[in-house]
Order: sequence, then C-alpha cells, then structure tokens
Amino acid sequence: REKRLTLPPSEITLL
Amino acid sequence: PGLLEPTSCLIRVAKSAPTLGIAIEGGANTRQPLPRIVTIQRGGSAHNCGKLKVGHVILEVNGTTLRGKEHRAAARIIAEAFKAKEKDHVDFLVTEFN
Repeated sequence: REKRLTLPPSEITLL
Repeated sequence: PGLLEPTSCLIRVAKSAPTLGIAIEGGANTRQPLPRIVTIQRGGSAHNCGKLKVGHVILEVNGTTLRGKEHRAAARIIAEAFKAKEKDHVDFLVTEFN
C-alpha cells in the first residue's frame, strides 16, 4: 500500500 | 499466455467505426500498472462491439502483453493494432480484477 502511494498517477490517452 | 489469469476474457472488437473510441489510464510505473479503460465513446468501434466496459484492465492486445509497458508504449500498441490494415478486428484480453 505504501508503495502504491509513491507511484505517480497515469496520464489518460484517448484512442 | 493470459489464460492463467483467472478472470480474464477475450473480446474481439471489429473495426466498425473510424475510431476505436476508448480512453485508457495506467501503465508500468504508475499507480495503475496495466492500462484500464476509463471512457468508451459512443459511436466508436469499442462502443459498437458492446462487450468492452469501463473498468476493464487490458492484459493483452492481439496476443501482445501490456505487462511492463509504460503508458505511452501501451497506448501505441493499441493504436497500431487498430490502425493495422491486415486485420479487421482487434483482440483484447481483459480482466475486471485489478
């Protein structure tokens, strides 16, 4: 859980 | 490959419209390690197919795993699968288990 918090959110791409 | 994923499902999307019409988030080294569908646009091929859903996590595209692929690489794989003229469909292996 702590690891998840350190990961950045992702950008969103429209395909 | 992919068949070991307990809740995975293969969905074939026919290229029935000029666009695929999905938005994805996620990729390696983000909080969402595999791309997840966040939007399905009305009138796109994915919407016409009727089986892809918001919340589906995409494991493979035409048998190519997206595991370990960063967001832009995963997006490129999906875009190229849709653009490729050799096939009139794109096969997505998806799971609802995140």
